[in-house]
Amino acid sequence: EDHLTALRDAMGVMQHHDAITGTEKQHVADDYARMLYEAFEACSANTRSALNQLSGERDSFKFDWTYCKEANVSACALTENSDNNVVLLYNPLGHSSDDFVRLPVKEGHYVVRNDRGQTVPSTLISIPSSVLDLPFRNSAATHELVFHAESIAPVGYRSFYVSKEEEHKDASSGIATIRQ
Amino acid sequence: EDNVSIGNDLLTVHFDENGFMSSITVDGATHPLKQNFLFYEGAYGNNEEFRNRSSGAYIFRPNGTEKAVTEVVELQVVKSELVQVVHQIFNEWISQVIRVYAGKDHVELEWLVGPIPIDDGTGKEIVSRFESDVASEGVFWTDSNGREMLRRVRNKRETWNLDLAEPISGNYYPVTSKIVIDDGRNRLALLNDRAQGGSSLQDGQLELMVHRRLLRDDRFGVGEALNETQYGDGLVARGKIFLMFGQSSNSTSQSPTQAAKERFLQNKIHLPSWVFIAPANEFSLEAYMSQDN
Repeated sequence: EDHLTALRDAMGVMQHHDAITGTEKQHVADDYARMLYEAFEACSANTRSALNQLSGERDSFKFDWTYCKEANVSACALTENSDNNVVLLYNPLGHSSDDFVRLPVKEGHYVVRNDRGQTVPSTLISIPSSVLDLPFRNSAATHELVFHAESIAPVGYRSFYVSKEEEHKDASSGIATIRQ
Repeated sequence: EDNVSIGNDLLTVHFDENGFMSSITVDGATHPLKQNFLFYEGAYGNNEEFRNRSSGAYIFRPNGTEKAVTEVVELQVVKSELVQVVHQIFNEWISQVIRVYAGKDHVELEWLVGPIPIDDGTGKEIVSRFESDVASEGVFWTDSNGREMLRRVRNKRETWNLDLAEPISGNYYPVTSKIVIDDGRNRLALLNDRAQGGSSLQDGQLELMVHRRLLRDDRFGVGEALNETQYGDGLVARGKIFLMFGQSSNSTSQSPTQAAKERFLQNKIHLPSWVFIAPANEFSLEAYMSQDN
């Protein structure tokens, strides 16, 4: 409850229009960012606890949940550095939905499978040089792995197993054709 | 040498020889649709009189000029069955990725703007502008914090006779989810991922302000210029605009109206799927499939 209250407190402060519009002094903007960050981190304990309860407290599904805070510059330490990942999409809408997932990865050959082990079409798209060259971006990802997550149930989820594998000539996934 | 285009079964986006988006084909009909980034230079006032304020955190007050950031765009085209992509580089500080996903009836434009240069001593406010053949006749619609769309008429107010001293900012409105023009035959909608200012300054035109960096305080209270920095340089911003172009709503049609399609897309933009990623190096695909995951 203390963690949640930290975020409630921060959000209470953020009701002020200054938190959105840029009509605050820079040191106030920095303070807003600090408050949000600390509350966000505090609530990660609640998120971790809730997700581990949902997954049944089994050891193999007990994860140390973290947030990919640099996803907006196509960077994610998890997807870049782990050869195998489970990707789960939760649909918060009240109707069935779908999404094209884009995961920052290193160049390679990847296979995406659904929860029945069937291969899901995927492709690798290079990350634009303008993003790769951002001076503050600290990432080894050079490409985005794109796949289509279809028919995610209303307020439900769908999961995928993404693995980096040896390249096969008849692979279903490859680097998309690039024309300059 | 080829004409560049990307698309799917539902739409095709064409680019001209200079690398700009130039037209869109929907339902077999091709319509001109240009996109470019422009910037306004912020007005520098002395802040001593009400009509002589500088452009700043509280007010958008261009000095009347607008400039295109470039005449030629560098392109890279990536095509696959799932998604077709154009990477555009406008200059050293503006680039964009345009995507068309398989089976989707919208175009995704992911812009990257900054650090906005100020070494020429002028503040700049950057807009993404779209020009179409929609005969909008001065009328456009903007949302009201995601709720009903409000009809806006250029250079006009509902309840008094307007004499606009500032024809650009005076026609700007808040856009938190959608801005639309519609002439009864064709309809152009832009959906954004964050609150922005937007307008339709000419018939057939829509624009959204994506980033700004200003060097003077506007004296409305903040006491600082809107000149944010990070790592010693100006801020870099990245975001998305979703474009939908189609026929105007036809009440006799059995298919969902264009506005209804926009509403579904709007829901997905503002309530996207939550993505959870878990490293799975310690268990196999078989283990993953056998568990009640």
